[in-house]
Amino acid sequence: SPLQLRLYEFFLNS
Amino acid sequence: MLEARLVQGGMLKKVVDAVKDLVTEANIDVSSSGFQLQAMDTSHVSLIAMHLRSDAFEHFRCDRAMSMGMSLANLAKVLKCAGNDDIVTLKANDDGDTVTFMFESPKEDRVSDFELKLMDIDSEHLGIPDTDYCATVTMPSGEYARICKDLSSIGDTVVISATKDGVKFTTSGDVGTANVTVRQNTTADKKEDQTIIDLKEPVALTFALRYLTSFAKATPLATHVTLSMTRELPVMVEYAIQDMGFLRFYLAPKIED
Repeated sequence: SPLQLRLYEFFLNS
Repeated sequence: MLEARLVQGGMLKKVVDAVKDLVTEANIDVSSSGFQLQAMDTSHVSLIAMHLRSDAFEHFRCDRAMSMGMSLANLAKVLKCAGNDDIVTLKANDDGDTVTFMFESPKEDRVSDFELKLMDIDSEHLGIPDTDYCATVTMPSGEYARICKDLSSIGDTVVISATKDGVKFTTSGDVGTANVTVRQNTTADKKEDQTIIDLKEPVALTFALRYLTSFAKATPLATHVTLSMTRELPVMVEYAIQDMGFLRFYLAPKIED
């Protein structure tokens, strides 16, 4: 099944 | 000192009911711009971003920006005690460890107040870049909820693909496969039934249905929901809180392993 990405892979900690 | 009086208190109940299953505790940030909440679910796959603008309130006073950490389950318990038509007033001191909710019935014949304990919550704040989305679809929120529910009975993962022909939701599972295509419909008699698709480039993304289904708990908030997608980026699912703000959900996509 497809791999679930995490938000950290798109949005930076601010 | 915080004092905020919201005539449409029922709106607050709907917002909290929409997010409490995804996020158990969160900081509600209060400043002169209003109330903001940003929180991720425990698996860091989805994110809630809510803004209720200060001008949504009949009276709004916030002397100093503050962060109020709350258990959303406890907040929901308190708000459950408010009537749907009640006026809700929040009060908190700058360095206090509680927030007080006052509920007034529309006829002003019943007033109640509840003090909720605040908690320290370490929360991560993510910077969400401004994005030019390839495709945005604004559709009836009930239709979105129905698609999520129907497809969840067939599969766990949905491919949402936007083309000039419309937006197609595809899933498959042990039972077989399912496709639902939503087409632009700007001629519906009732505005609530209209669907608007703005496509700059075709895009297809894969998502876990259980999160998209969870977002649909915001359905009572708005007649429409907007899905915004760009290649290789989280989808944004947005419910307007009337003209008072928004509740947005972001969900990271799945990719082929």
